[in-house]
Amino acid sequence: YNHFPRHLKWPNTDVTFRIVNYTPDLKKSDVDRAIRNALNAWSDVTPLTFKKLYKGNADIMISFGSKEHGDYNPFDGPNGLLAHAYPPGEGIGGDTHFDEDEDWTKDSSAYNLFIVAAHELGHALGMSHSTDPGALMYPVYSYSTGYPLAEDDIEGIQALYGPNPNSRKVKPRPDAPTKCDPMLSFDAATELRGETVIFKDRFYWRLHPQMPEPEQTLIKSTWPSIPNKVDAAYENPEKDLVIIFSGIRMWALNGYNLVDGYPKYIHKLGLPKTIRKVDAAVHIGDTGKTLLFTDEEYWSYDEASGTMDTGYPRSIEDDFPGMSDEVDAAVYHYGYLYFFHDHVQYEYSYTSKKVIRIMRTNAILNC
Amino acid sequence: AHSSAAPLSSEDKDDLLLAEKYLRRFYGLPAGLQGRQGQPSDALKAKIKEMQRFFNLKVTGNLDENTLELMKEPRCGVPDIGE
Repeated sequence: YNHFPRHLKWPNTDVTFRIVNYTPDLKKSDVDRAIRNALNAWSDVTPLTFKKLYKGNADIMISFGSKEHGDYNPFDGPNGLLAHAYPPGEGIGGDTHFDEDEDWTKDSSAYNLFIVAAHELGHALGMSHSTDPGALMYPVYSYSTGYPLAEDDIEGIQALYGPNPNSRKVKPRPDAPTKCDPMLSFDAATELRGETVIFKDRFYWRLHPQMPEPEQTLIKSTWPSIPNKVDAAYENPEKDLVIIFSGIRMWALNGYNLVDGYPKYIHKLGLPKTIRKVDAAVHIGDTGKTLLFTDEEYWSYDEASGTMDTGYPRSIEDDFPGMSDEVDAAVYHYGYLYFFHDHVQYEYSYTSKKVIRIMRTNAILNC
Repeated sequence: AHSSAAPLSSEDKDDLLLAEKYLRRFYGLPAGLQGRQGQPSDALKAKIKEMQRFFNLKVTGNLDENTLELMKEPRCGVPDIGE
């Protein structure tokens, strides 16, 4: 986390705020609720209290405006800059402005006002931007549900104001996974147009042969319509599609776009209704089959006919000697199947039909 | 990297303008022309590195794809460093 220079903060913990005007995108009550909930996220973990004023000057004046809106710090139309706020202080200090040219929502369909307000009010209390992609105070917008502050944010605000005297415990938003954590495990992995994409918690890493450093990004930043938790994923290169599994539903992505008609239920593939989750999926280009792993078994789906092959499910252990565990994620490269389970990666040779190498899971992330 | 011989394509020029605008707003890049026409100045390269460091990108000083992609993401209007 970071503070502003000189660690600017409010001299006392009873702070006032006023909502000067409202966006037409939402009901007034929705705006009131989003702002109140955003302030509560910060008061939950500090001694700060927020009193709402309806006229006159408050510490934090909240307003919606577009382009040049009176502070010589113009907005830029839709997207790009969403909002800004000023650090604690007299006059414009603490004031928080939202770009009216954005589409403000209370869900993930556009820019969620609660999320952006929680971030901006962090600035109004003295927080600057964090370099932790899992933190609320990270500069780039990302949608998420639940309590918005990560451990990083809580440490930062408590360094300014101390903890909540009632010590009401909140469950911080999980921080971003660190790629060289020796115990790192994967949620899912897939190829995507020549790159390898690895999913973990709310994030994914993009691996490209020419890019030595895997790039970590929030799932929602790239694909807002898919859930924050991915169970399995595979690419069908013939159709230029990536199928994402989460729970009993699956999404089809064409690059960055969700294919019409999705999400669908996984049982459309021919899996029995007793299957409630796919652990891993991988497409074998040489055979045109997609293997779907569930607990200790796996299924073979024929992409060309769009049907499940007969004689399945079969035991993973029987058909992949050396693979004694369930599978978290799987990818296929040049005749080798890579199975990931917990912090271990198994390299299985299709030709010699056995596991020929065992590595750490995050070896694929250059750790 | 842009080769000094060939003139910049309009797309490269757009990228350079986008980067200058972004780094001016969020990283305190001084206003005014940056170096010779279309060539990133040392000051601009230094600010690109500062931004790449902040976002844990590979620090190259060049406007590579990841860096430009991040500059186009919707974000907060408060600078990432300093006042």
